[in-house]
Amino acid sequence: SIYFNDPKYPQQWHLNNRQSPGRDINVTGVWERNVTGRGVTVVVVDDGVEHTVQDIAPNYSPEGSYDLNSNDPDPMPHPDVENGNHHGTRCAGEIAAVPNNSFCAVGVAFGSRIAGIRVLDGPLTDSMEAVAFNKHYQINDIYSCSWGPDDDGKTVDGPHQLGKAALQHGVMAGRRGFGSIFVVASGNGGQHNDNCNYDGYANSIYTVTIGAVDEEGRMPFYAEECASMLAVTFSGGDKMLRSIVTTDWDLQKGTGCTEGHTGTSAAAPLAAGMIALMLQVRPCLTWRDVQHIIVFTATQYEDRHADWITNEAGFSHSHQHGFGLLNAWRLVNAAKVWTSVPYLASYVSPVIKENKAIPQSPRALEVRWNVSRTDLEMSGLKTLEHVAVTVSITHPRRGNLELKLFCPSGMMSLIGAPRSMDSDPSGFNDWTFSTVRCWGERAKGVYRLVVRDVGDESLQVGVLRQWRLTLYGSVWSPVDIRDRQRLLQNAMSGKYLHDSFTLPCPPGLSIPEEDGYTITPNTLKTLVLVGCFTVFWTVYYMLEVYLSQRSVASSSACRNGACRWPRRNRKAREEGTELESVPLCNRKDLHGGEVESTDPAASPGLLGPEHLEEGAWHLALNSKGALDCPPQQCPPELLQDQQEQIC
Amino acid sequence: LAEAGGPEAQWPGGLSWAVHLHSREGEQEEKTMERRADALAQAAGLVNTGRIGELRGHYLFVQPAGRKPAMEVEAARRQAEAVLASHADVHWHSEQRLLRRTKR
Repeated sequence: SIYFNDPKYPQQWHLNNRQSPGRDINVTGVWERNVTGRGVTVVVVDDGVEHTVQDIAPNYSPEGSYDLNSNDPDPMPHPDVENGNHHGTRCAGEIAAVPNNSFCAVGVAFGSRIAGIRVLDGPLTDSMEAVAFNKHYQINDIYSCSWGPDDDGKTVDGPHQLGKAALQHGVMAGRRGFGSIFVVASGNGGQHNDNCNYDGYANSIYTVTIGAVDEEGRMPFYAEECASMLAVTFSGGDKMLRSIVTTDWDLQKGTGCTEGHTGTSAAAPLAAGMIALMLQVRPCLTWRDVQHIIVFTATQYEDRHADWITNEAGFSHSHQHGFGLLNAWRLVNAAKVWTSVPYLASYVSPVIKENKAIPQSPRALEVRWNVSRTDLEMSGLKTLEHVAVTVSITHPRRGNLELKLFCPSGMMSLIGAPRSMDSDPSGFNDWTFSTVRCWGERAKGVYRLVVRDVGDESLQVGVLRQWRLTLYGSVWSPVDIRDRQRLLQNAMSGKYLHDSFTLPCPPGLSIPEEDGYTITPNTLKTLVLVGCFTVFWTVYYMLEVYLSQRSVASSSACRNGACRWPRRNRKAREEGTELESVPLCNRKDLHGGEVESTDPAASPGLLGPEHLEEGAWHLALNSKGALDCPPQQCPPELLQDQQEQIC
Repeated sequence: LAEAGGPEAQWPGGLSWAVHLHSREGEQEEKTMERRADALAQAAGLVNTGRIGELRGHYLFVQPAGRKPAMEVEAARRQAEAVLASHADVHWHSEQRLLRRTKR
């Protein structure tokens, strides 16, 4: 029953696929129930957002936006030589393009507000990233980040100290304490055998890592396998397959609409939009609740090339597709009935010193660590979420290394995939790998780390120096997990997705934002210039008045005690050729009689301008010639009235 | 005016350090910490541009504006590093470098 007059909506197959039913995000039923992302703000952290485009302007949130490259509040993208600064605008359109405006496309969460943080169009430092991740974090609910370190198959990088601190601070204090939701694209390094576990943003426990599938449900050529990927959604594939239709910028060669948005860049904003729908129906979902709901509701689907394995908790995960396809209907219905997961419990092992040689394949080095009931007693940790391993390894060619982690259940995660293009000789220095494949499994038991060298025997042997195991999870038991799965299954009919059913939500914390620099330098400069200008003219005018008065006072008429102030020329006053100033004087008739003011409030003897009617103003000061002339020599037009000001 | 831009107005091409100060017991006021940061920056020959985003206790110090020859810049870097590395108030510090980030 959903109809939009947006001309490109029929081509937005990812929203409603008529050619291949089921190969879309299943969102139309959600829209029919008036869930559109209302009340939620999503911010695109990218190269800018052209918020003046027709499809974005009505949903644009200036309060959540900023430009960190130019240091001003407006994240408009700047035209560039490569015509490349359209990226953020395209991502924004996927999320919140306005429907039914007869223009271009429709966003997944078209009722939400969309903001932009421009940070990629210029030099980027750790501190700038940290500012971006927490910018307006009480206004912005979801941060969509379709970028990361190079996907060249040889980079190992992620957020540095400040970026990590900002991500952690965001999930602790953002969104009134429920936690900012950070959505990241898993990466486009598939052709280089890249793996998102070498990307610290993608394998962070604080981020929702999203990969891509094409319209045929297959892993695109650019997609990366990854043990820490949560889920996938649709994007473009090879040349024969359709890409994502969304808003474009209209600067340079842009037209305001594109049919060519692709990559994992296009997938992450769709996930962000679906999360916005979730937050509309249940605003108090925490950052961990969102991850849990994705794990519980993502759907495994037929793909012979994917290594789907069902873990001990009943969740199926593949390195190619995470826990499967995101499904908006399932996500929103699950969110509607979701009660918060218990506090985050964690266990950190001691640093385990090994200093053991890493043998050539097929042999492997296996090290173990037993996590006992006693180890977990203090935290209460029972079932797992993320499992992380921090390693230090020396090796002459880093890409030859393969690392596998086995949870107590036997579930295997390829956390460090070999990369043929990575010839770095510095090994791993406290690099953290992670996996989500053991989600929901029991935490207690023996964890095995298996490391081997898949490269050339002629190289010097590598050494596992030390490693450390970190478990994240909750006090939920396996029974609790199964109960929750049943609860969600019961909700999938949609019977709870109406306004008369709402679980109570706590109000959240009131966390003030740091606003120390609300005045930007440009504004400050403008104010200073205006101030200087004002001061200059004030001084000038005061000097002019003072000098004019002195000049009159020094004339013979004034020395005799009667200054003649000729009547003002009204025409000249209106034309602005005369200054308006009225001295505080008695009015005195030319014949010498004092004229009392009829205003009882007027102080005796002194009348200020406020006590004079406009027409009764007898101007004191005009041209120099009038001041200098005694009455009998003044031009007649200056002596029109019989009443004069006598100072 | 450039200094008043805060940590958002970064990277005019000069040196900059992120510094995390130890928080003192009972120290609640942001202003007190800000003053300590100012004093520390001055001691290191730098200018405190303010707190980094929402990270309490984290400040960005930059080199004072103005073109300097390379040798002077290097000397300033060494001085700043020496001060920050040894100062009792500094929990952690790091010179800011450019990051490579790619759209996906």
